[in-house]
Amino acid sequence: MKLRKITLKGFKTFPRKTEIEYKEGINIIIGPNGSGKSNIVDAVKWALGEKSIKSLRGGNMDDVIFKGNDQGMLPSNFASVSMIFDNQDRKLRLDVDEVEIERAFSKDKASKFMINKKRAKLKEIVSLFADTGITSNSYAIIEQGKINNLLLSSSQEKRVIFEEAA
Amino acid sequence: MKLRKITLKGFKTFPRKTEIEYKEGINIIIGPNGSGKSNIVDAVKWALGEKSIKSLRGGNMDDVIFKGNDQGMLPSNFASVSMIFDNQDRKLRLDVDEVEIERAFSKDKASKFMINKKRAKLKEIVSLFADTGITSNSYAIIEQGKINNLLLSSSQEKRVIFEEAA
Amino acid sequence: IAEKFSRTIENINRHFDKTFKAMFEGGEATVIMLSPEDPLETGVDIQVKLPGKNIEVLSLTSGGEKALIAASLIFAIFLQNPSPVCILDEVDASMDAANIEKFFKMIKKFSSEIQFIVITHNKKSMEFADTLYGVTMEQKGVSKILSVHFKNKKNNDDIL
Amino acid sequence: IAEKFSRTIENINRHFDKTFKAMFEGGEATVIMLSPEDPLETGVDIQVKLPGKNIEVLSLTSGGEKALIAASLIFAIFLQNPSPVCILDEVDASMDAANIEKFFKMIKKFSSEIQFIVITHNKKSMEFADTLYGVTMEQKGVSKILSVHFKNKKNNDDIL
Ligand SMILES: Nc1ncnc2c1ncn2[C@@H]1O[C@H](COP(=O)(O)OP(=O)(O)OP(=O)(O)O)[C@@H](O)[C@H]1O
Ligand SMILES: Nc1ncnc2c1ncn2[C@@H]1O[C@H](COP(=O)(O)OP(=O)(O)OP(=O)(O)O)[C@@H](O)[C@H]1O
Ligand SMILES: [Mg+2]
Ligand SMILES: [Mg+2]
Repeated sequence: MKLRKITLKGFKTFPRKTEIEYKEGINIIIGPNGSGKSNIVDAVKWALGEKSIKSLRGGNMDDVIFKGNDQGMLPSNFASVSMIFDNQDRKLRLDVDEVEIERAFSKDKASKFMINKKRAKLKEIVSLFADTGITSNSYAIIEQGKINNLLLSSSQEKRVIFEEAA
Repeated sequence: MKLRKITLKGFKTFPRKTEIEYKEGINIIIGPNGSGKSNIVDAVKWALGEKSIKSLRGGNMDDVIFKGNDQGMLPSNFASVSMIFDNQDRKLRLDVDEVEIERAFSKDKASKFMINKKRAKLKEIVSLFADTGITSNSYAIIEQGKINNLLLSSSQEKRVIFEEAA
Repeated sequence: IAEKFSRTIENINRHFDKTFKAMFEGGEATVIMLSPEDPLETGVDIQVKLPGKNIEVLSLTSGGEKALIAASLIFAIFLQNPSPVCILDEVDASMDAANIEKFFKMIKKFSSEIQFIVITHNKKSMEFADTLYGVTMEQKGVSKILSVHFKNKKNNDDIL
Repeated sequence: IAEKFSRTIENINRHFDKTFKAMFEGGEATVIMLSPEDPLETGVDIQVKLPGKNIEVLSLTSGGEKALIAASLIFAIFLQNPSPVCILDEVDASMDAANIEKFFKMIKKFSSEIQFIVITHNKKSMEFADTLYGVTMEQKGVSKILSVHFKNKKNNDDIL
């Protein structure tokens, strides 16, 4: 199972449709402070069903929608993020070689989820990815400034991480 | 008022008496991970009367005493840190050109404080430095990983910082 | 199930000592159940001894040491049960040059099986990229993915 | 006293906009009393607008942006009431090369009046040292202060 492509539109600092194709091996992202690198990580977590806006550095869910700039570019009406996974090894329990998940959100509405272009519930997305190790709060996603949390976590919090690895 | 010299003995990774003379302007400390750079910052806070062992990254106060190494070097019996300040501008309200403060601590005993080699109470050290901006929890001492705390602090915590600047 | 959890902890314990020793070139590391008689409920903790030093009070370790210890633990969990994708956002921020080298060499070993997405500001780290992505803000407040380099390892210097 | 506090906030507000603009080459920053009618009790908060972007939700700012905003605020407080000594432990860890330059240039301006003690791993940062200290562990677990260079600015390259 590999992440092939992530598509962002209206999400944080990505007002226009932006596609990022990831390859095998080591993909390294660089760029100046504030350019949008960590926003891509937020997009991955959000598309995987992240419920807590705080862990996306926001105050309320509207904060994921592009707010415009001071050069007259208007705020977006909605945010959407989709991710396409290579599923040839069938790690995701769907009998297809490619799985696309998508999340879309408009102000004051609930998020809409899609699996392979069909409407789905959040819990379907969560259960689909549950055993893959790729979840919005996976220990395999280490946000900026958070690497030490693993060590500082309580013995019960550590237990949860080891249970997932079992 | 300037920091002239800091002397460590038995403190964390400084078992033998170590003197560090600081100059005017920009003093930069470099070195490998775990070599003892942040321990010097801990020493400054500790000598200024830091009460919370947690903010020195310890579990109990014994943690500031050198614990030995795995090459047979024995733990120290006590930890001491002294700092000498140039006081020609009389920012510290003592009528002397040089002020030396010292803190010493042995296992299971209370810390001993000295001002210019005379026994002093912790509260005397704290009040001596209170209006100088150099206190163990001063906003002018930014520990590793802590720079964002200023922004994330509550409006009341920010108030306290601005009050000190008044 | 209790059996399974105990066995998982034992395995990760062995893996952790291995990854830790590779990362720190010495020392020891263990994963321990705080109440081994109660595998279903017990909390779990780790204990490390850095080369040359005695058993650590974890909180006393330095910023860079904490990052490397955490990385060793995550790699140990990967040896038990690899995640297909691993995303690391500036975890090398507190590492010195020598440790960045060791850290990315370990990433390299896992990268045949695990897809890594790494964000960094460090020039040494960038050298380990198979593919390099630049993010910039050409237009104010708008992110642009500037380029995707499929790096030929021999031509590192051309690109950077 | 209420008068004094309000005046202090006004002053720091002016200083903050100045240091922020110098640090970010544009934008605006303010310090505001949440309840201006109650200077004795009111909480205080800051608000910033980064160049090209709209007014920030502070939590949404990036790691590097947070560090620079915090630094600008501390320098603003220094303009109001300088601390004789300022100790900075790896605050440049999340900054890109361009921002490290701006950050240390501002430190340089204050360094005639404030004594700085800065810990860093970054080669660009080290170039701003008047005096450089190396810490190593020659003997296991024992810190040693290796050298104190009184740097002649013209000879930067010799030493590094
Ligand atoms: N909804 C939004 N609309 C517009 N801009 C946003 C939105 N959410 C976040 N931003 C902007 O995104 C920027 C932060 O982006 P990000 O955290 O991805 O930076 P980064 O590239 O990781 O930088 P660093 O290297 O400092 O960590 C902030 O300036 C913030 O104002
Ligand atoms: N009481 C003590 N006795 C012996 N060693 C100690 C004691 N307290 C702390 N240490 C050791 O000090 C080391 C950490 O030192 P310090 O935090 O100063 O490193 P650093 O130079 O700041 O590294 P980094 O660049 O990673 O931040 C740890 O390895 C820890 O084991
Ligand atoms: Mg970031
Ligand atoms: Mg440190």
